[in-house]
Amino acid sequence: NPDLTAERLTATFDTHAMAAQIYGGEMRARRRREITAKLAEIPELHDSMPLPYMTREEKIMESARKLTVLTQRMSEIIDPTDAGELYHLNNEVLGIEGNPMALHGVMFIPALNAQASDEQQAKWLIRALRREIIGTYAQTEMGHGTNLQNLETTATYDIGTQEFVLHTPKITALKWWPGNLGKSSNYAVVVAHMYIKGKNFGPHTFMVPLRDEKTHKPLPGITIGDIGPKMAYNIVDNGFLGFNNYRIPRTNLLMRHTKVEADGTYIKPPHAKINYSAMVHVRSYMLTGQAIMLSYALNIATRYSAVRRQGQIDKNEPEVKVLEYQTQQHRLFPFIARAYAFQFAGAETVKLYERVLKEMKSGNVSLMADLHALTSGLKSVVTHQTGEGIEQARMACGGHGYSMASYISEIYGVAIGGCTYEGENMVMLLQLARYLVKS
Amino acid sequence: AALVKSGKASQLGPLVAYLGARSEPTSLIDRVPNGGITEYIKTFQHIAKRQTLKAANKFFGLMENGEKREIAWNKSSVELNRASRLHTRLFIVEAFARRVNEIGDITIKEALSDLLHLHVNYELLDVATYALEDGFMSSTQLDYVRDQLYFYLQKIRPNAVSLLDSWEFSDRELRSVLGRRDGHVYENLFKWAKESPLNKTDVLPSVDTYLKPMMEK
Repeated sequence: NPDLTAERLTATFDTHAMAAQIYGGEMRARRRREITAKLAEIPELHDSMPLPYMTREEKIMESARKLTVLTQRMSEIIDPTDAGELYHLNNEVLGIEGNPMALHGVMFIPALNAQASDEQQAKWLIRALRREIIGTYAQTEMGHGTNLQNLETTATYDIGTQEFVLHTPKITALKWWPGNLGKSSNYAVVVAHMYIKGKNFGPHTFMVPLRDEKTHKPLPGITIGDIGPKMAYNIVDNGFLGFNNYRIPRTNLLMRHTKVEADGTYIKPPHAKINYSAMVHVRSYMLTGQAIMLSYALNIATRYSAVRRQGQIDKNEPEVKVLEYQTQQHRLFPFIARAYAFQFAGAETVKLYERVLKEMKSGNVSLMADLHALTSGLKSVVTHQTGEGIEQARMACGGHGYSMASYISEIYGVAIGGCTYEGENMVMLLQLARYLVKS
Repeated sequence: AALVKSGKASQLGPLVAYLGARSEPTSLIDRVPNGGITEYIKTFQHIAKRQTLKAANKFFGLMENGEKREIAWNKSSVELNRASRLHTRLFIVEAFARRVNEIGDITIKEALSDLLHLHVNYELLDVATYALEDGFMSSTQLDYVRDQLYFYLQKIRPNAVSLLDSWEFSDRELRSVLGRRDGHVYENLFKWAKESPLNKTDVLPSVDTYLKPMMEK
């Protein structure tokens, strides 16, 4: 398209060099391009038809098909131990609408990494990495969302059998929303209030088998299923989960930081802030994910605005690109700036997180509270402004933005999911406010 | 706020240190030569700090007047959330500025610097009320900010498509007919429409089953 080519000729910089800034180095940017080129040669990893034309079941089937091919061929395309390469591969092949193992990679494995003891990691983490089991992270409940203190699921320790008895006493206690919980996962890291000898020790995490490993049928005592279609993200089978006095061994309590001995003795974590680390980790990475989705929408809208000609600024001149209108520029360019700002702020936050993790290992937790508060605010502001930006991008495309051919409504739906998952935005802002007031 | 009020600003964490720092009586945007981004950052710090102290004062004041802590918190929560937003937006601006400052490549630095200027002007206009209400900024300074915004919109215009190309998303990843890299939008929109499952047949079963009988009655 000559109009778009003309746009590219006016640039004052090299886009590969800019990509290196965006992705944290020339090597990373080059690897992304190599992965993209490699994928172009593997038709089994391409969408077999446009996703918007598929039903939810067809999309899930298509995604599982590609996931299987990916599992077989991943190591010839990327270094599977490199999280950045894996993220890019997933975006290209599986896309943003989710996949049957979306939570396995971003929540289940990190939870086992952070909270399982060495022996527990040897037992479960290796199997999870080999994809012999599929897992998720089940914290949120129907009645109280992610409000940890008011979760209703209980894990009561039975000293006689050395088992925890998991129970959801009423409908509101059902785990509700966890991704891939409904139909795909056969294990979950479950958060429940732990009771020993009648005393509540607060929320703790347990490794819980949900389905028979051979038949994939739910185990006795487990009620499980999909919660139904959502605004977007419909390849993910967000699920519900109930326990009817369901028993798991004592050793299924994740014991890297806390322990319960056979006689019911409770050993508490070395410092309370340790539990912040998983939340800070996810929220730090969320920022760059949001930046990517904002730039998806802006890419679509800005390119289209350079192709679309409508109306005249000067009556003696031909129709102009809609990108020439100041209103269109004002609608899009500040969000281009925000996308870059979010990407850079996200990268800085990830670095800060890595520094805090190192310092925590040597017992210094001072920066964790600072960062925990900041990431609460960042997650909230960035998801909100990303949603605003995507919506502006959609409207900048006129009527065609409303068509699924633009794909913007799916991007919008997925991005604004972030306003509520990992902590609802208002609650997150109040968490940061508490810290500011203390300061 | 509590640490600042009790004179213990030295105990503030690094990300909230600005709460204990002194600020100029008024913003120096457009008031000093080569002030640039620094004066914008100082302005964001001023309004974030002021809002935090204001929200905290409301909260502490309600408690001093006998409200229970939880009730006082709830009655202050909109102002508190405003403080949180300003704190967060300040961090984003600072992180953006730090990053641009680190870049060596001149053409990249200039393009990103233009974006950074657009960002700070747009952000400041969005939160200008906070800077105007205590006279930290004047309406003439605000006009300057507005002019700067329009200047940078125009300056960025030739780079707009390339700033987005730089994210290097393939068409496979974008999954958008409208956002195709080659710009061949209209012919592909038509191709896409023809793939609609509704176009597999000329007459839909819903017409045969319901609409035709209704029209024939």
